[in-house]
Amino acid sequence: SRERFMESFERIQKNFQEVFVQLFDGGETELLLTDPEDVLESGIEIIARPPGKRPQSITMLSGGERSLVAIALLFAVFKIKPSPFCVLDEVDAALDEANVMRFTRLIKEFAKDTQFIIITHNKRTMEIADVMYGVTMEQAGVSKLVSVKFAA
Amino acid sequence: SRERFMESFERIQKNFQEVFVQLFDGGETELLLTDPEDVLESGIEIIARPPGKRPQSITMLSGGERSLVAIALLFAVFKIKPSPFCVLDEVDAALDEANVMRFTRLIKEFAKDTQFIIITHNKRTMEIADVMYGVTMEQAGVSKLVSVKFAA
Amino acid sequence: MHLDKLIIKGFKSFADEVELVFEPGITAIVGPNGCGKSNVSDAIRWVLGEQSSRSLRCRKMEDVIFNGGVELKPKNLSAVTLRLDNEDSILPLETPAVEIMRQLHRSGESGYFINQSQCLLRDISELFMDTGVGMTAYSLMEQSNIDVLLNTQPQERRFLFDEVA
Amino acid sequence: MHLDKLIIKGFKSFADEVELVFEPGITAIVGPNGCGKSNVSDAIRWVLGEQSSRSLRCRKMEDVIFNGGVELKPKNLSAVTLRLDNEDSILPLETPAVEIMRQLHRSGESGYFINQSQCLLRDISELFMDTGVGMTAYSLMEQSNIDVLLNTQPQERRFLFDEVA
Ligand SMILES: Nc1ncnc2c1ncn2[C@@H]1O[C@H](COP(=O)(O)OP(=O)(O)OP(=O)(O)O)[C@@H](O)[C@H]1O
Ligand SMILES: Nc1ncnc2c1ncn2[C@@H]1O[C@H](COP(=O)(O)OP(=O)(O)OP(=O)(O)O)[C@@H](O)[C@H]1O
Ligand SMILES: [Mg+2]
Ligand SMILES: [Mg+2]
Repeated sequence: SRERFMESFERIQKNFQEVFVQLFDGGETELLLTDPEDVLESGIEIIARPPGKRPQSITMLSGGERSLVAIALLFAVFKIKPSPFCVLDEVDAALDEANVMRFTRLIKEFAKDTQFIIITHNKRTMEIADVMYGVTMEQAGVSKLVSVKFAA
Repeated sequence: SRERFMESFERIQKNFQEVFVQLFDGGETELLLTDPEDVLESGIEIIARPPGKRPQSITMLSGGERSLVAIALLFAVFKIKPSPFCVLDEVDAALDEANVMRFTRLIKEFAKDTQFIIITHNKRTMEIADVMYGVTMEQAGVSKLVSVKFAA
Repeated sequence: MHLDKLIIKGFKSFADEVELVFEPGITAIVGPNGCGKSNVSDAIRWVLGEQSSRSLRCRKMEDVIFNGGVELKPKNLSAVTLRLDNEDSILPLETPAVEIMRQLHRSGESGYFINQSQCLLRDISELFMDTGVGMTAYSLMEQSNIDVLLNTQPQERRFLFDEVA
Repeated sequence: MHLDKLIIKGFKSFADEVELVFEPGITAIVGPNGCGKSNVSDAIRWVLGEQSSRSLRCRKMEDVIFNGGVELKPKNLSAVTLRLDNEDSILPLETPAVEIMRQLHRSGESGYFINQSQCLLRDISELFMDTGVGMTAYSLMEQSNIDVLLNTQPQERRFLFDEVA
């Protein structure tokens, strides 16, 4: 069971590094076990080195950089245990335009095997949707749907 | 001292209601003492009723609505104990365009007595600035300033 | 397996019945603050069996039932139906589509249904076991969960890793 | 009283000296993710005497010193200077402008200065007492503090109210 955890831990590490590089356009990342002696109870530390910078704990990263790290970690796990569908709720909120573009490129790649439902306020993210639903509240307090379907 | 707390509590309540109405374009809000018997130790509950909806605890509000409530509360306190300057770091991140406009209107009103330094990614928020500084990182890992000053 | 259709009625701000049809690709949900987008995500979690009212931003499960608008009275029943395409037989059922439904009445009476016959919550969990529908898909759903994932103690963060191992 | 000028050198990502001139009105700070905007806000908190490295997103105070880039070596000194306009005499000093400076050397040696003469942290706190520069101004500074304010327990939230009372 210790072997099983370490095996999946190393697979996540590898995927995390790959997705990180896609989202940061370079750089490196590392997942550290805070207690390598006690693998089944140990905490997991995240060290990230965006391109051009030195490695640091994720606490010192910016808001947008932290979003990218969280997305990279979730997708790293996702690659191992894919879900047939995935709902993202405004995970792009803190990203600048260049990072939203890298994020959308990542989504399009994962969308080959996974159905995505993405809640967003961002116009660039909306552009990669096959179908778009608008939710409105014309009548006080009551949600209604407006479907804005795109041609294929 | 109990009187002193209650007096400032009621002033905050009144300001909170006023700023809330400006940011939500209507609606009502209420601050409740969880333990009215022990005013100096009691917690403070926030009930908000956006226009058209029924009053509810802030846990059920949306991301953007929560941002507006937090901004209203901070400015309610601000009105009582104004600071000569105020730094806002991406408090508009979760707001849609209509709410950013209400937010900027509020800032312009407070800007008569308070100097604001606003960090933002939002173009509408940038529009109310008298001066704008761009921060860049051309050299790896080193921040530089580019001043984009506007004519008065 | 992919989501086919989601029907929401009486759940949170969806007082009247609303139907979303999903394609296998990418669906975007957009709209102003407070209009109900995250509530759609909550509806999917809820019909899949979410038991934590807190993760649905509620104090008690009854709070998911439409509690009225300024002009509209509260509803007494919340019902969400999720239809999944099962052409690839990932779900352990014979039908090419599988429909799950969850209801909650204000009286507290609640029900789960698979293909329109009543079942237990456990049957819904077992249906999705080994399909990958679970914690990871869920952990991607919450608004502002970026900070949750990164602000947790290194000790708590390992749930994501244990889930996979 | 308003902020006049902020000079940052060796603090966080500002390896080289940078000077921001503020007008009494509204100043916007913009730029891509990770370029240093929040670090400007941290610099203002730091020079005003912030003691909590955690609220500056650091593990120890030494972390505020520029720790190097891929091609650049770390610096050994962080220095931030804040000049405030004092024409309205809100600050209890005679001069029409007041300059506060804070330094931290990697050796651990640190210094506070008011109008270029060394002083204690306490002198900086007393300088700003009753001017309104404090918790409330600070609580508006942190990125993602919206959730902090609203997610706190009703019990913790009262700090904001106690501050004013
Ligand atoms: N049981 C309920 N009955 C009626 N309205 C409810 C109920 N539960 C939640 N709501 C309302 O739904 C609204 C929140 O919707 P939601 O969180 O989906 O917004 P959103 O579209 O995600 O907005 P944002 O862009 O700000 O995140 C709130 O205004 C809340 O009052
Ligand atoms: N002591 C230090 N030395 C060098 N770089 C540092 C130091 N402390 C922080 N940084 C770097 O500063 C960057 C963060 O800057 P900051 O938080 O100001 O970004 P930001 O402009 O606010 O971005 P965002 O829009 O994403 O919030 C991080 O990449 C971090 O690595
Ligand atoms: Mg939302
Ligand atoms: Mg920032």
